[in-house]
Amino acid sequence: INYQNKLVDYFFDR
Amino acid sequence: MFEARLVEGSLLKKVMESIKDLLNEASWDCSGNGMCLQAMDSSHVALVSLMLKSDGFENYRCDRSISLGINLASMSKILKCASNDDIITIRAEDDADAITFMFESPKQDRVSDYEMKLMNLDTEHLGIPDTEYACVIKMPSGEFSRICRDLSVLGDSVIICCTKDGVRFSAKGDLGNGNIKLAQSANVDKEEEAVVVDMREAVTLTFSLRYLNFFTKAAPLSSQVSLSMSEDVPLMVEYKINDKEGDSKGYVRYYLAPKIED
Repeated sequence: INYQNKLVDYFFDR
Repeated sequence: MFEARLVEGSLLKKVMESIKDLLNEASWDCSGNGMCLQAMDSSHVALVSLMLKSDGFENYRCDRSISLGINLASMSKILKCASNDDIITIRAEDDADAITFMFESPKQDRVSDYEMKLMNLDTEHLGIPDTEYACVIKMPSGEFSRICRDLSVLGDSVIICCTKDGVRFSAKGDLGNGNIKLAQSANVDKEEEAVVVDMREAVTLTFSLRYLNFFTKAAPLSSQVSLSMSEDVPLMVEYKINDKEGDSKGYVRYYLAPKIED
């Protein structure tokens, strides 16, 4: 199955 | 005081249509450069980053930067009260707790104004790193909408495989599977109908079609769409907003985290 990643895994919290 | 007058009011109507199904509420960050909005959907899987540049407005006054917290469903309902050929003026006092929209018919024989309460939103903004993408695909926006719609018949994910020959969109599910291959356009006579693949290295990524079908709501804003991809990096889908002369008035960018086979 495909696991849906989250954007916070890639973009940084300011 | 903030006041912005947009002669092509239909542009703001289209912008609202492009985000209202994806986002519930967001802040319009208004500054001298223009109106910006950045927000993630509730599941933090997709992000919208849009800008309407100040020089795209007939007149634009922003005494100091302000952030207008908006319930987008409400703003969308109010903008539905504007005709496509209305001139739209947005106004908010600096210490405002409300925002005003004024719609003027071209003959100025019908002027309506609507006031909407503002919300206090903590604008948590994510830092989007500048990325040199491995692949950038430019294609007609209608074509991309069609691909996303057709493939969602088959499954909830699309595999986008970009190579030097072109780009292939694949989906599979209980019903079966499907592939749509787009070749790089040979003769680029009509720029906006061309498929152009700028590939530094081949990339294959999997994305949710549900979100891509939200993104394609922006297609009326631009005849072209660009898909930017790198391995294990969110997809960027960009609809540029240009005026008739082709000058940039802004953009609507969507970012979508990939799905990982585990």
